[in-house]
Amino acid sequence: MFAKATRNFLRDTDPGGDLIPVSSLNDSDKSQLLSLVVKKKKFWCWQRPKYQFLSATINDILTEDQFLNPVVLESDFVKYEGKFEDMVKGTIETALGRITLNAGGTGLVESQSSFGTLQKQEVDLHQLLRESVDRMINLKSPLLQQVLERKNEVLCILTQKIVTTQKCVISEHIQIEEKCGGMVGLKTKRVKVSVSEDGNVTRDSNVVLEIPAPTTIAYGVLELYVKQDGQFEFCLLREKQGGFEQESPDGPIDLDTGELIFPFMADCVD
Amino acid sequence: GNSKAGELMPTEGPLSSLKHGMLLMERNFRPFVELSGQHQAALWEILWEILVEDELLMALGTVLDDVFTGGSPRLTALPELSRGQRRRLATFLGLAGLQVREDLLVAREARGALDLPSAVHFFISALAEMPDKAPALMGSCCKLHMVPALCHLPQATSPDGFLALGDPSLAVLEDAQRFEIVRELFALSNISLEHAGSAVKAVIMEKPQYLPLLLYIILNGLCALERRDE
Repeated sequence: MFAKATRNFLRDTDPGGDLIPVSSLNDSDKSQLLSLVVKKKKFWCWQRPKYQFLSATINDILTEDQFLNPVVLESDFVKYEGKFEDMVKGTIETALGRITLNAGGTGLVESQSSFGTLQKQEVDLHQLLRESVDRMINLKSPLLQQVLERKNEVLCILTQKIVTTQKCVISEHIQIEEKCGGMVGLKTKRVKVSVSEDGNVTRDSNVVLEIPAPTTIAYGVLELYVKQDGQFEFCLLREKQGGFEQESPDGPIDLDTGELIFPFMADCVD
Repeated sequence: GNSKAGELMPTEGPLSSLKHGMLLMERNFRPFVELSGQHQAALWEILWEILVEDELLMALGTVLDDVFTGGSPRLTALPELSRGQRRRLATFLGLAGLQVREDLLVAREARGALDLPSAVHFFISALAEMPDKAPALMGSCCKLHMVPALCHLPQATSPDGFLALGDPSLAVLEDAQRFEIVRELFALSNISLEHAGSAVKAVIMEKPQYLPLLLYIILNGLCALERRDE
């Protein structure tokens, strides 16, 4: 439910952009600036890459006494209010019975979503770049060893995040299946986000999630390219891919699939 | 491999341009066709539940990606899911030819001649990348038995993008309400369907990304699984 709300938010505010939706409330706590994030390379050509938080920051994997102290910039991001139209309308007669395609049977269902006023927090990149010169990553840290074991992962750091400034309520409205003529009609879920102002809770929903402020709902990362000796660089351009030097970025990834579907694998297209 | 992948990338133009990939998609879903009727029916039943539960669909995509990149994911590591959802996931994975141990660790058995898990991974990954409303609309198309007709559309479309109504195989497009469902589903997949006199114009929109391809992967998968009816 939280994942769907954050995904919808980015679809409206950052389509095709670099922000990544937070998919779990638990991850929201882990999303500190300079947190380590692992990017998993996609398997099929159409997939978006998946990201996983590590419970550590870059300071935990630098060689001794080399901490980075980022300057954090804060700014208003957007006041988000979205209006959605749900589902096709009407009913259909079938050979087996009648199917109603939305809860009411007629009309369009509209819902509004609002995370309220959102704030953007980001690391001052110029300062970060200056400060990270000559810093080294300890490749022998147990955490990195585990990342290195999996060949299809890239290390990233979190450099920006979008946080809520007000308490919000995420509720799920199930458009109930209708049983007609022995058949089950359409059942879908709508997710609605609303800023909680007067403590009222929506009654017509099955699940309600109240999220406190500040909760991270989206974030941006920078990929790292880590050399064999522990030196690293940030991949500032889209064309520049992160990874570990000992692993050739173009080398084979240990993917296992049936030979029939080979042309659709990500590496074939990339 | 590279040239085939390039040819399969959808571009703006008539829906008929997708037909080059149809044979490959049909071949990929052969493991679905070759299942016993009982196995197909069981897979179908649980798939119907997954189509309307997006959390389950996302989790399934993640688990299958993990398995196919050499991992052994554990379903208990999916805190967002309820116990019932995990149970449904385990049932689906079992029917998809994967091993689900008692401690909910998922693993892949040695690959057989018919690679059912690969076909399932292919299908679920496409489904997981579709816009939110698409799986439910897809479910409606299944319930209304429209899937085989929709699979046939790229072959039936003329090189300039027209589908001539009156062809019995295109009857689904003649019913106004069925057409509305199909139009909405195709619009979500960046394919425009519009009535034009006694025909329907079917065109892949500008910058369609992978969505038309994904739609047809899913339709072909559903069609292969539905053959138990024949």
